[in-house]
Amino acid sequence: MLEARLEQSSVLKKVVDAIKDLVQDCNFDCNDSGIQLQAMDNSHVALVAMHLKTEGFALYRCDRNIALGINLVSLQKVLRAAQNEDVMTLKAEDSPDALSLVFENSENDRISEYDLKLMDIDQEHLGIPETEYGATVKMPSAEFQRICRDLSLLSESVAIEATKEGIKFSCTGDIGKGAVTLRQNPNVEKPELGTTIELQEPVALTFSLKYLVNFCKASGLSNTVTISLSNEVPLLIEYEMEHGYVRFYLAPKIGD
Amino acid sequence: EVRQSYIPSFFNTL
Repeated sequence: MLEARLEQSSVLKKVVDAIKDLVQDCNFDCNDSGIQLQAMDNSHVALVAMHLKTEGFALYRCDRNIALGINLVSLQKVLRAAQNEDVMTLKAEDSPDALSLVFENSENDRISEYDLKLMDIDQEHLGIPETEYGATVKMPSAEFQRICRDLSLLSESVAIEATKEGIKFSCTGDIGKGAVTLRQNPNVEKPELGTTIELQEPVALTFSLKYLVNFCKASGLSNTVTISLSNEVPLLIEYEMEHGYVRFYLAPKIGD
Repeated sequence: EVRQSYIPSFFNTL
């Protein structure tokens, strides 16, 4: 059986908010490393991988691996009843047909109990190879979100080039073209506001802006975002949390 | 002309 308690309901609320527009039905795999999720969007262009590690839970007990088949829209309806500061306890039996969610407010004078019906979702699991990326860029998540939104008004695709000068996002569309170049700027006082680039080799790839704008919904999870690129492999966009992460992989657009 | 590639061609099913 599973029993997992989060001090702050906002952790799960924010994660579900970040991925609910990309995937609809997915398995929350509960095991002794915590709660994990991996799912592709319907068109198989993007993959999201999430991990809430055991250390992030005030209490975590999972006797055997449990897959919780959940419709994220339904889960979000239940999570709306939780205040961000409520303590949230998730409970499920082995091979469960429902997930119990209990929200307790900090004054301890309101306790809310919900049961969410579970689904049978047979989703194949994909192997994500460890990759030495050609370029790894760490930057403010708000900055990345602004760039993706601005360029998505001009074009459907963005070319991302990482060189030792910096990282350049450029696009061309019917109304014209645009480009944003960020230079390495560590910002020693406030590292989370800086941009750092680790370059093993120059990289140039093209991606769909619609997906990048979608991924940026996760910006509330972290002040910074890490973008990892290598030629000919999917882009990795990672939002780190204190005890876990949400990662998005996006397949590139390939020129003939 | 660029065309979109797909995740399963990079990550194989376990």
